[in-house]
Amino acid sequence: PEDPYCPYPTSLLHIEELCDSIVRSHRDTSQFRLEELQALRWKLFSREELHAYQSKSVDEMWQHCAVRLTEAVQYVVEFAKRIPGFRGLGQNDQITLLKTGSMEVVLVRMSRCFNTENSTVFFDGKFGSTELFKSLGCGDLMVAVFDFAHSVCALRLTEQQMALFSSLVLINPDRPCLEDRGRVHRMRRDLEVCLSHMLRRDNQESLQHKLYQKVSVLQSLCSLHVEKLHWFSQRYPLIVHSVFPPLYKELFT
Amino acid sequence: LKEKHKILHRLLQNSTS
Repeated sequence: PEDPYCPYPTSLLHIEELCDSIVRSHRDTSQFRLEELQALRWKLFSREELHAYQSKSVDEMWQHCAVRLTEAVQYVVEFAKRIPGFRGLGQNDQITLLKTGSMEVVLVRMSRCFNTENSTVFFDGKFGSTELFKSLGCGDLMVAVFDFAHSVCALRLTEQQMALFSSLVLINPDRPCLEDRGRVHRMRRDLEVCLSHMLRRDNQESLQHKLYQKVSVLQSLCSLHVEKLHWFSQRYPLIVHSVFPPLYKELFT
Repeated sequence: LKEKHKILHRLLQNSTS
């Protein structure tokens, strides 16, 4: 039935068009193509290359990772802009949704770059284990991030399912300080209808509950990241201020 | 909020072409 308050009808045709549009947006804003990642999955860092990373100072490695993370976030910003209805939101609400949602989507997308057979992630052009990030001094965070990637990979999401899940992670009406919560909620409801429609089509309705369970893990990973950043910026305030990417500082400090 | 997130705001303003 037509919902008078919903900016657009929730007919099946509309839902399928919305699904296709989100899948296209995901594909068009993916930092790495799946085929590329598959082809490179056995390209591991050599012992010497690993040693080079582990010999970096903590501030060098933090800066390096902040740059890489910021690159990934920018792809997520482009993804958000292409989600139907997102640009119709107020500018403050667009910022609010991305302020926390961008890192969460980066973490979801990271599972595409993860090889569960040897627990390695694609970074700087090759695959490396948590050992690669030793000099960050954030062992617990990296283990938690790798564990999360494992758990998402275990769901064996298709690219289409990942696209929908990413949009749901981003369009979160529970974020604090939203000015038009109702509008975000309506957008979210259509995305939920899209996801259940897609999972029903794929005969994988049990996935919906498992996906929603991931959201709380995502939030704890993001808080742990901010906690680590706080720890680091107390030790190296000048580094964060002077050489960290400005977008990273805007989002996370 | 826009004041504190100038870069993000600018990225959001850029066209999606």
